[in-house]
Amino acid sequence: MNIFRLVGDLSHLLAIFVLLLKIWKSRSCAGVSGKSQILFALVFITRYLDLFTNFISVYNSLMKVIFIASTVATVYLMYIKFKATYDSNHDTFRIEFLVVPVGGLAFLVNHDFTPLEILWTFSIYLESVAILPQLFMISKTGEAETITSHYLFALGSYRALYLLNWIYRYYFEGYFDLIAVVAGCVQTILYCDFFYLYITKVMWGKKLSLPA
Amino acid sequence: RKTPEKKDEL
Repeated sequence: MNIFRLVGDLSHLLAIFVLLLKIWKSRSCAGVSGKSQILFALVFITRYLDLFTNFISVYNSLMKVIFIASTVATVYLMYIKFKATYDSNHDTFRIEFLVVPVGGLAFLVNHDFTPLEILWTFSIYLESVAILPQLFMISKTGEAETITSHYLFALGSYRALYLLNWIYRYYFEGYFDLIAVVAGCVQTILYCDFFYLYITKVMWGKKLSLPA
Repeated sequence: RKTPEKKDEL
């Protein structure tokens, strides 16, 4: 464990709880893409099946359980409890256009052709693009609530911090996972446009709105 | 450079 990974994990955790708290406190999930949340739930469930097969540490297992539970809770709040506030007519990204190609790619490009490894690879690929429905929704409505942009900033920072972690691990531990690194780069690149808007607007107290 | 068999990251 190094500082980049720890801060990355905490940033990830913060993102999920910022979103949960926003929905819970405002009793509304307006402006949040339910499709991205379903994809994240799928990401965690397919990646953390190894909870049952190998034990790393209490920290590792605990975080996995928290990630799965909190994301499933977000999906529950959006699609059941606060369904009336869900902005479905702006959340029109077709997730099959992500899930199907990513599934195919996981079958073709993986470290090992075993069920758990293919699901892990699927999860890594899917995570890299899972935010697209959310970004698509913001581009459709042209704006995002400030709290939603804080969520996105924390979520995007997590993978960027993991990139630093992989550089660190490559030099100091000889660790290198090409699949994770390539997917992590793709994931971070997708946030670049948002990071720019966040830094130039939200950090200066302005609302995130897209130029017309 | 090797990919570890056990995945210790989240």
